[in-house]
Amino acid sequence: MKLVFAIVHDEDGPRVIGELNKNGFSVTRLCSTGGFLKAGNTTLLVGVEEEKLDTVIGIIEAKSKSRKQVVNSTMTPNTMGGMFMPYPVEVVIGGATIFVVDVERFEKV
Amino acid sequence: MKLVFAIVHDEDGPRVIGELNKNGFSVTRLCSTGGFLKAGNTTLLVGVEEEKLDTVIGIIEAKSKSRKQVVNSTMTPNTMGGMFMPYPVEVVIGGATIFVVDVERFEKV
Amino acid sequence: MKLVFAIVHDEDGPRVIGELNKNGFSVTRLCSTGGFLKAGNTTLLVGVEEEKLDTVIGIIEAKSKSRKQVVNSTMTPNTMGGMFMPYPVEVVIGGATIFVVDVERFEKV
Ligand SMILES: Nc1ncnc2c1ncn2[C@@H]1O[C@@H]2COP(=O)(O)O[C@H]3[C@@H](O)[C@H](n4cnc5c(N)ncnc54)O[C@@H]3COP(=O)(O)O[C@H]2[C@H]1O
Ligand SMILES: Nc1ncnc2c1ncn2[C@@H]1O[C@@H]2COP(=O)(O)O[C@H]3[C@@H](O)[C@H](n4cnc5c(N)ncnc54)O[C@@H]3COP(=O)(O)O[C@H]2[C@H]1O
Ligand SMILES: Nc1ncnc2c1ncn2[C@@H]1O[C@@H]2COP(=O)(O)O[C@H]3[C@@H](O)[C@H](n4cnc5c(N)ncnc54)O[C@@H]3COP(=O)(O)O[C@H]2[C@H]1O
Repeated sequence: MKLVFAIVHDEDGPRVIGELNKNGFSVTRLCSTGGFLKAGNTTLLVGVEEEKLDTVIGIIEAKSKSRKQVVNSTMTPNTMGGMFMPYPVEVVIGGATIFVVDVERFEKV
Repeated sequence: MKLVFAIVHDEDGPRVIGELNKNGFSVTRLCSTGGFLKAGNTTLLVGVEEEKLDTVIGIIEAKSKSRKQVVNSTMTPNTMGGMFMPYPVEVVIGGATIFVVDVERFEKV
Repeated sequence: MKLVFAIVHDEDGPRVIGELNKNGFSVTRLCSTGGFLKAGNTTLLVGVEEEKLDTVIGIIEAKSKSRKQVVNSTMTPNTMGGMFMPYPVEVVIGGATIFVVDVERFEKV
């Protein structure tokens, strides 16, 4: 058994969950926020048998898309010589960030 | 050290947490939603020494109970011949779904 | 790749996230609640390469501080002879509680 943590864009959340459920997979959705853009995103928890892991990752990949966002960068590195002029910076937010950890024990009680 | 992720029904959350605390265990509660029924549920995080793992799982099992819920199934399989008549379906929601992962390093700073 | 779960006090959350981001680390913030004090706290998720793990833990430690809180203890042990007089008890809330788990597979799709 593996536990998948997938961080997807808020807009992609429902599509990814729906497709996983349609294929018989159970999903738990945790509300989360991105550290950098401080915008809401969605962290999905999916417990899945090892032999189905590729299928789950394939579904997440197919249903979540990357997008560009322009932000006012206040994280200007010091090289600006101390001048704190926020200026627009384009940030690419990936489709999904996926971590897979091994499950030592699984119980449904 | 092991990290327990336990997904329990919202109504069982406080009872499970109270009993774990009473037995000296620390618990963190994450707000979560079930992917399928879209209803709120509770995901508990419990870091616990390996030799106490059975006790923690026993407490979660004792304090969370399964229940039946009738839902209007919109996930009708295609065998309905394309007719999209939602009809009531009984879904059993288990007491708790528990994943245990190994902790490589634990720090309280 | 390692996945760090760090539970910090709500007030320390933004400082810890800001410092991690400034050092080039990505962070996801999950909203959470402490089981015992029932107060909101912050659970941070940080996926990090093994050789940078000490740096991430160092930043979390430096930016989160422990504090004392007085609570009305309703968890009085039975030794009070059944009298249920809640009385003020001082509880020390640590700076951060950190769990590190191994990541078997990491994907950005
Ligand atoms: N310190 C930093 N310096 C410069 N640019 C930075 C940065 N931290 C993040 N970014 C950029 O901003 C995007 C949004 O990051 P955010 O932290 O809001 O939202 C992130 C975060 O919630 C999560 N995430 C990504 N990598 C993570 C990791 N290693 N650990 C934990 N969460 C991660 O996935 C969301 C999307 O990440 P993605 O990489 O696609 O897209 C990131 C990345 O392109
Ligand atoms: N492997 C796993 N990985 C991650 N999270 C997991 C999980 N197994 C269970 N969960 C979590 O536990 C809740 C209760 O699951 P349970 O299997 O008892 O009860 C489930 C199950 O009886 C049924 N169900 C879930 N997904 C289904 C699907 N794809 N097809 C048919 N029935 C489904 O609906 C009930 C409620 O599901 P819901 O998603 O709302 O809520 C789920 C979900 O949040
Ligand atoms: N092994 C673990 N697994 C999962 N989460 C963990 C954990 N250890 C700590 N946490 C999380 O970190 C928060 C702060 O814990 P700390 O041990 O510093 O500070 C704790 C501790 O000093 C005390 N405490 C917690 N549980 C207790 C219990 N069962 N009996 C007596 N004191 C307790 O109350 C403070 C606040 O606890 P609270 O539960 O509100 O909030 C906890 C909880 O959300």
